[in-house]
Parts: sequence; C-alpha cells; structure tokens
Amino acid sequence: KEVIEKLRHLKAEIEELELKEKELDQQKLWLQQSIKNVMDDSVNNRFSYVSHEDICSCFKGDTLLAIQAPSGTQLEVPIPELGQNGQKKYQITLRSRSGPIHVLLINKD
Amino acid sequence: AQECQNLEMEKQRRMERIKQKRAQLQELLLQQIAFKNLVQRNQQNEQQNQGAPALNSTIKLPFIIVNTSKRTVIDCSISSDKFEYLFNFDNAFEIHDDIEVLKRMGMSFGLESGKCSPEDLRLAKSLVPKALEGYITDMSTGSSWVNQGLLCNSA
Amino acid sequence: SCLTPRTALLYKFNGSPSKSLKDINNMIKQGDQR
Repeated sequence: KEVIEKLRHLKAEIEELELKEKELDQQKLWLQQSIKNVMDDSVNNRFSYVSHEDICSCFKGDTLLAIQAPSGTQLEVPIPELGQNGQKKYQITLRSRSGPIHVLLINKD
Repeated sequence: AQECQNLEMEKQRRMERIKQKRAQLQELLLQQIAFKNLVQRNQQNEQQNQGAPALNSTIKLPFIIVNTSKRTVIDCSISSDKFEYLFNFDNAFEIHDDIEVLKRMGMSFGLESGKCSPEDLRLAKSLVPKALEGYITDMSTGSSWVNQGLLCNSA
Repeated sequence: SCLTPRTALLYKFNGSPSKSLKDINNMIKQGDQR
C-alpha cells in the first residue's frame, strides 16, 4: 500500500515538474526576444557604451585589450604549451568573415 | 517498487534540468538588468554633463576584454584588411565579455552574488517583466528554488 | 570513430555563451598552474 501511495505521489510530482519545465522554456524564449528588442532599440543603442575608466576600475593594474568584432567572428585559444626557450606560450587568434576587427589597448603605461 | 525507482530517477533528471534552465533564465535576467541600468546611467550622465562623452573615451557594446599583467609582453600580428589578428603573450591572460564587465561595474546591483539592498532590489525589478519579478527576489537573497514552492510540500 | 584531439578552445562573437570564455580562462589557469 505504501509503495502504491509513493508511486502516486511521484507521478504527481513529475507532472508538476513537467509543467514547470515548460513554463521555464516559454519564459526563456520570451526573455531572449525581450533582450534582443531592448538591445536593437535605437535609443538604447545610442547609450550602450562604457568609459575607459569603467573598464579600468574592473581590472585594476592590468593591461587591457578591448576587442570589437562582427557577429560570427571566431576567437581561438590553443592549449598553452612550452616554447623552445622553455617559456609557456599563450595565444589568441581572431578570424572574421564579414568585417574588420577593432582592438583597443587600454591602461598600458 | 521497480517503477518507483524509475520514477525517482526520472524526477531527479527533471529537477536537474529545471535547475539548469532556471540558472539560464536568471543569467538572461541579469543581462537585461545590467544593460538597461547602463543605458539609464549614461542617459543621466549626459543630461548632467549636457552632452555626450568624447567618442575616443568610450567603448560601445558589444565587446570582449582580454586582461593580463602589466608585465606581460604582447606580440600582435594583424592582416592588412583587419579580418585576422594573432596575439602572442608571454604570460597568462583572461577573457571576459561585456556583460561580465557590466556585472563588475555593479550594473546588476550585486544580484549575481545574492547581495542586493532593498532599494536596489526595487530598481532591479523595475527593469524586468512583472511576471519574472519572483526570480529577482530569489536571486537577491541567494535562495535556492528547491527549498520553495512546489517541491517543498512533497519533500 | 576517433575524436579529433582538442588542441584549442573556441568562442564565437554573438554566438557562444559566457561559459565558453570561462572554460578558456580555466584552461589558461590550469596550464599556468602546471
């Protein structure tokens, strides 16, 4: 009797979870569209910038590169490996197919 | 009993999926809040300063930031059409997208770390659809969904 | 079928989630610690 009761309970829970999951899927789609509309709005677009001070305050003391690139630009980072001089090599490759990439050096003395 | 066990596993799988989807939804909410808050801040600043800042002192979204130590030597090769770049660093670096930068600037009111004042919570809620305000309240207290609502009673 | 060995991590502008960048940062950090 206990097992049957537990079975009934579990089925009810799973039904609720299924409803919740569908609700989350719907909300996610809705929110993604909302974000797209907000970012594409011309007024919002005009004010969507940060200052150099904003960025520098987030990464105190570091050398910073700000990269702006067209949608679809590919950034590749190989696994770091030792160079011939025994020093580790770190690399970033950027490849665009639809427009130039802009890189700005910030906060370098 | 076997069916019970199967259903229990099914329940765990669904709960895990819901947890991930809820986290994705919360991340999207943070993006919307951070972006709208930034736009409002810039609008207010331009009104106060009676003009836009110099173009060469700002960076438009979207962007990504690569940060590395001041001592790092960076070697950069660029193709003539600027479609390809190659950077070599002699030290480690990190990469962050613009939303991460906005979070670090405080544009998402500390919601991502569950530390949000009541006033900031009110402001954050005003930047999202009303139907999703509940998620903002959860984030502000860092509370887990599993402890609330539909699963509380059955547990 | 054999998988191609992963020698690099990729991120696509306006295509990949923030998690991809976090994975890259973790990879760099692990390489640095080693």
